[in-house]
Parts: sequence; structure tokens; C-alpha cells
Amino acid sequence: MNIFRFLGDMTHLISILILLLKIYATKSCSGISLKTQELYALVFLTRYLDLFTDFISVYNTVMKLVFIASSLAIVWCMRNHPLVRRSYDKQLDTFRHYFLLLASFLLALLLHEKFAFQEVLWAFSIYLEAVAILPQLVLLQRSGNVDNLTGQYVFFLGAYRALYIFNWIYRYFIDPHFTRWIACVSGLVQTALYADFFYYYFISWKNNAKLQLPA
Amino acid sequence: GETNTTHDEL
Repeated sequence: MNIFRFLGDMTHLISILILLLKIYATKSCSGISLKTQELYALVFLTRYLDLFTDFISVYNTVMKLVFIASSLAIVWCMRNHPLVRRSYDKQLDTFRHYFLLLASFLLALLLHEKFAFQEVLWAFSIYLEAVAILPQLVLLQRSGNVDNLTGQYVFFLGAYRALYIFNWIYRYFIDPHFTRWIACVSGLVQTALYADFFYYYFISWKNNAKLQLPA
Repeated sequence: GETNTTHDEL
């Protein structure tokens, strides 16, 4: 494992911890898209089916379990916690995420490394992760104001994607057999979706001002 | 060696 991959995993973990902290400390999930969180839970559940079939490392197994458990916990809180669910911006979270599910599934049926149950679901999870942030970005754009923790959450999530690209570039040069076209192309698309957000994040950081997205 | 069907990344 190279440093980019490790830092990518860590920023991913930090983003989830920030989200859990926001929900726990403020008992609020305002600014957070339930649809994006549900898509992430589905991403982890469909991708990590190999927990039952392959053992890669203790690190790998623990991280997978943490991602599954934390994403399910977040979805549960947003749906069922008496205080948290009241703060959910349901009227702003209107992105048609079923369309993303359907498109990702059809693409996975067409493009996969092997036509096998687990492999098709793996490809599905990769495609779905690439676009799962869209409901969240749309919600932020619609609400305009982004609270500090929500802004940090999306920033770290984007940093994780960017670091994974460096990881692939590194692996490409170190291991000539490393060709993961599905993951790499999807990853590039996914990272590109954050470009706009990053732009406004750095502007607000430079001006030491509150993060605001244009309407 | 890494086989084509092992996904070692998260």
C-alpha cells in the first residue's frame, strides 16, 4: 500500500467521522442529503461482499466493516433519531436518485471485469459511488449556505477521491500489471464532480469567509 | 501476485 492510498483511506475515514461528529454534537443533519447517504450505504454493501469470499488484510477487513457500520448508522440516525430526523432538509433533497441507481446497474450489466454476481455488483458499486455525491452537491447548492462541518465533510470526501487518483498513477508506474480501467475512469468522473465545490471551498478559505455556493 | 478478480482497494 502506498502513501497516497493510505492518506486517501484516512481522509475518507475523517470525512465520515466529521459527519458523525456533526450529527452527534449538533443533533442535526441539516445540509446533509439522506439520498447520498443511502447510496453510500448501498455502495459499501454491494462492494464489500468479498468480505465473505476473499481475505486481503486485517486493515482491509476492518476498514470495510467500519465503512458499512458507519454508513448504516448515519442512515439510521437521519431516518429514525427523533431529533436528527426533524432537521433533515427533505424539501431540498429532491434529486431523483433512483435514476442514478438504474443507470449504474445498467452500466454494470454492460461493463464489468467478469460476468459474475459479485463482479457485476462490484462494478455497480464503483459506478454508483462515482455519482452518489450528486444529491449532496445539489442540496448544498440549493440551500446556498454551507455550515462549517458539512463543508469540511464534503472537502475531505473530495480529498479522498483526489488521493486515490494519485494512488493509481503511482501504482501504474510501480506495477505495470495494474490496470483498473473501471475504477480509474469512474474515479476520474467522481473527482471531477467535486471541482466546482473545491473552487468555492478554496475561495472561502483564502478570504477567510463562510463557504457559500452560488445559486 | 494480484489476480484480476481481487479488488484490494476500498
